[in-house]
Amino acid sequence: TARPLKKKKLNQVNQLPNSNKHLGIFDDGHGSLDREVCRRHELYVSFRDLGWLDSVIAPQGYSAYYCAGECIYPLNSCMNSTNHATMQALVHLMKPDIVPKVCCVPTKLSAISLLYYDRNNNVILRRERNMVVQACGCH
Amino acid sequence: GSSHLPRSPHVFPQHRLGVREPRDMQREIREVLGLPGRPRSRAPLATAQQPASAPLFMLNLYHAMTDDSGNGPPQPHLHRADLIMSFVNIVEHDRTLGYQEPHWKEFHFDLTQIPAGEAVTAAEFRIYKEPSTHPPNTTLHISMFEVVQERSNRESDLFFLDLQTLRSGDEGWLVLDITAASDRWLLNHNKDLGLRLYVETEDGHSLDPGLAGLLGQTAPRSRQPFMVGFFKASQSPVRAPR
Repeated sequence: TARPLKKKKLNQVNQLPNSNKHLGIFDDGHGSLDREVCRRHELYVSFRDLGWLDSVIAPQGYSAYYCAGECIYPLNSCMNSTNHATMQALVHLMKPDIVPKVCCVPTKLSAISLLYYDRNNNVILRRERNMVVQACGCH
Repeated sequence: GSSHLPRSPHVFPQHRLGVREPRDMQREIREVLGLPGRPRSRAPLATAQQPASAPLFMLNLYHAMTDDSGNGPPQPHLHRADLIMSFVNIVEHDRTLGYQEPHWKEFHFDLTQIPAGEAVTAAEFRIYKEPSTHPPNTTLHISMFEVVQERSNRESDLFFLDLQTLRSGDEGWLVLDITAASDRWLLNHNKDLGLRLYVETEDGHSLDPGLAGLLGQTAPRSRQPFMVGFFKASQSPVRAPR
């Protein structure tokens, strides 16, 4: 009697409402077995919140996006989707028959410029090209 | 339309990304984006002492760099640089009135903060000039040299950098090109950069830079002299000699 219940539960999982229409080829991999689907989040990195405004002149903060949820190949918890995608693309090249092609590839990156004081009160303007994730392959 | 791909669940350890405190995630994103670590608190300078000329100039550069419309005033050197550093002078020597000629003004900059591996694409020394009436309405030649070697018993070794000609009544920011000194300062990272400024009249007489209207460290905060370096990350930080 217990077994039929389990089978029913699996079906139930597959029928989860798909909260993100644009899932990648991991469609079922993302949402199987009670796992939270990988979804895109917007995060505003506020230099004010970080208490940096005594040395950061501009900007006040910047918007970045990241994936959060259950990805099938999360290499460790310190990576956001950008690094995750880059690493998986490399592994796919090495083991194409085992590791599927990556879907979380950043599709749009933009530069960020930061103006801040260094320890000697010199003012520094730094431009980081291709640094802020604007969109990734998951979505 | 997704196809079922064979999955090898044990290729990588299964970790949950999970949902974090925004501050943790901000720090994580900052580290991944390569933004500098949490800036250390700056050496306390009373606001009244803090030069404002360099920050104001750099803020204009920041707006020009982030302005995609392209409507702003053109900023030479900006488009090729990834890192722009401004330095305020730490020491200022004057050999002016009361000394025998030639009169000069000397500025020293601490450049130890320049990150390794950066190639200089351009460097400028900026000093504000007020209108001067002695002598009135005459042509002045402003020349800038790098102090290569200071000597206690005789004149220092100097290296010519730039010459600008203007009128004694002119006012505004004077920009002197000091890019030629960059090779040396990158090779001697720990040595201060010394810049010396001379003013001569049309008939070759040396003039006190202060009398010519050139402002030094005692100027109002928004008009104090500073230098700016434009850098680009490169494997060979030293420019090929021309």
